[in-house]
Amino acid sequence: DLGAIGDNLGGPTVTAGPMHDQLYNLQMLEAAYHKLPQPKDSERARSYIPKHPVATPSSYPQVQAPIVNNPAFWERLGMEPYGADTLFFAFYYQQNTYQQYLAAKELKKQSWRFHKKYNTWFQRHEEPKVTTDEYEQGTYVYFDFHIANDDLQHGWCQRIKTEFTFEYNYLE
Amino acid sequence: LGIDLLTLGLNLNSSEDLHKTFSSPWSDEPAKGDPEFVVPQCYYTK
Amino acid sequence: EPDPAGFRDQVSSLLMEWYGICELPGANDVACSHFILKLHQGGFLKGDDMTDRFFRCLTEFAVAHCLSSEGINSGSAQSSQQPQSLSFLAIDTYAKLLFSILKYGPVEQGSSKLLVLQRIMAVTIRYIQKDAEDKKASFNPRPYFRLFINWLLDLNSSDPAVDGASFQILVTFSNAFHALQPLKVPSFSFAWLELVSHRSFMPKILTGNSQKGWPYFQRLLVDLFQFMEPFLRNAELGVPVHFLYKGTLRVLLVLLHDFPEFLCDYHFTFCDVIPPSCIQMRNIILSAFPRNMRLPDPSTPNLKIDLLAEISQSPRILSEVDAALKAKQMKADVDEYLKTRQQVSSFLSELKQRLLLPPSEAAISGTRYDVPLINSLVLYVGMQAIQQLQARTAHAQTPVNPASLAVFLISAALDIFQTLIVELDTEGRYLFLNAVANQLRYPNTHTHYFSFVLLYLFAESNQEIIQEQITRVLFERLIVNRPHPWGLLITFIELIKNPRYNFWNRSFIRCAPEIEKLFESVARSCG
Repeated sequence: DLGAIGDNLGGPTVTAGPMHDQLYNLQMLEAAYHKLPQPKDSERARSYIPKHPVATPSSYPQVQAPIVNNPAFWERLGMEPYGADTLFFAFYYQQNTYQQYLAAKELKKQSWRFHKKYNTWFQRHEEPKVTTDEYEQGTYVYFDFHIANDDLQHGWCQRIKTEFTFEYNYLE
Repeated sequence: LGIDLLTLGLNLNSSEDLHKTFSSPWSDEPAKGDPEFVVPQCYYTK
Repeated sequence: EPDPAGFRDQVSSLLMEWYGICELPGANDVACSHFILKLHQGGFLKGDDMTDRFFRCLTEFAVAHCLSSEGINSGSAQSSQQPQSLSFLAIDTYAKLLFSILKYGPVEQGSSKLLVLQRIMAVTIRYIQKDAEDKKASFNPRPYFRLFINWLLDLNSSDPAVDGASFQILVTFSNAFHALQPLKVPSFSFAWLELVSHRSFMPKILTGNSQKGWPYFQRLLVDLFQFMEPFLRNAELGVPVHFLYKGTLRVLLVLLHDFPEFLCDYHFTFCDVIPPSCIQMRNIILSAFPRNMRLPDPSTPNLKIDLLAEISQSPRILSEVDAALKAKQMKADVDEYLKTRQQVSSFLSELKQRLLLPPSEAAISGTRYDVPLINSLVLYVGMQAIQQLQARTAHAQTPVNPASLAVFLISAALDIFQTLIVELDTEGRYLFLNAVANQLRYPNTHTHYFSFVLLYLFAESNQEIIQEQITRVLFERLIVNRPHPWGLLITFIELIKNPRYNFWNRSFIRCAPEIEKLFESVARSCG
């Protein structure tokens, strides 16, 4: 019943529905024409699910401002006086969202590079002393969550790492 | 004599693929289009 | 058999429980995976009859909830014109369950995830087919459309849970859409075309996987054309058919722009199922050319198409050109004749008769002729002639100038074409000339050869009616709105420019003032 096209592509052995005559098909098409899928039938609320939701006082906006999905917003945030910290915040605290992607793009533009093994962003502090096809070695700044040994003082900060080897297969 | 196909809402001279913003066969508006992005697996830090 | 006692209540409470999990704020991976494990332990996901019952109930509850919201949300005084606002809460909740089964299902049964997906798809297909059969004109496709949209978006995400099986998942969707094609579920037609052309499906099945997805999508396009074909034979289309037709044009334009090679390689299949009256739609397909090809402007003065590099390359044809010939047991006779050119068993004189349909089929097909058989005969014979040509020029002692038309005179093939053009009646001749004109596409050996065949038949024929009909077949393809295939333009330009065809002195050019003006305006637009 498929005419010149062999039904040789397989598929579930679903009971073949009945074939109808043209008049029936036209009537059903007419009926379907009055029940077209609507644009919103295809849209899914882009529900952002915060990882660790905190009850936000009702005086605050209850949904994210659309601007966080605007690439230009993140370009501005990357500039002075905001600097990279906001980008790092979006990257680590808004995971699996478009803004994480935008923040990462902006960090990359500022020549930060992500180390997949340490989940850490590095930036050359000076030209590396050694560079080969597999890695580079030198002094880097990196953005890290630092816990002081007395555990009193901790938080995100930028630190210096000398003699670090950045293996390229860990470069995302 | 057919339809002037340029009136169907598709930018046939676009250098970009049309399917990315093809909203539906019934509409001559391009889809707003979810931003096309993939967050690499390693960005999901535990 | 009916569901076991209490089964439906059990499924209903599981759906409520699942809804509760989905409503939890934040990512609830742990809760999801516990619930999926519970379903496994409850025996709902073994892929057996219980699984079918489970998902059939879930579908029923979710659809019922959605349609029950029809009255609530949009007020009772809704006109049938205004689209109802439906709540998809239950549909979305149920849809998420499928993705979660794939994502959180026990990993050791990697392959069985796909089986569970195919099983759930088969249950869904049967449910839709039955619902459409029962409800007929009051069937509402929108809940099912929403269900598939959810699954398309979830299962085509790049989530690692499904990434590995993405091609098989696309094939599963393709088989599902094939089972729900308009000829089988006509009341699902609009939803169906929107799903098949969705940006989460069409580009994915046509991209990558070394084009393994192409045959599946080609089959879906054929499903659509076969459904529309009876309604497109007449020029006047009813509103719903015209709406579906315009939607089809949009999809074809996206394919023409983004995947032209796909249209190129399956043009023969599509021409089999597009009615001859659908000239513009067919032109879209025939105008496709490979993206890496640059077409010279057909109106370039003294354009030497014989010298184009591409003109000696054969086009890729993925359709089974000789399928119809084999099905009608004609292939052997054709091969025999092409090889020996003997009057075997009066092959030529019977040819016309063999192209006719039995009266019963003629009534359904709207024509007395077997169009796919004519298409198959014309292209197959042409391809054999081209092969002989290439063999001959490859072994020629003195290099044969491909520009000389003489090389085309593979007489066995031309015998067949000349027999057809002389013996067929007007309708048959029109269908035969259409089959030839359908090969006038981008620069390749088929375009070159069939362009020659049309011009040769025009020049050699001593009946004006034949010359008129050849002109008509070319002309009707040129006066419709764009696009126009490159091979069509260069053939028509050659016909009107080359004095050998003495075109402008043909009486049918002047059969009416507006016709004469039309010829002149088309000639001008062809430069």
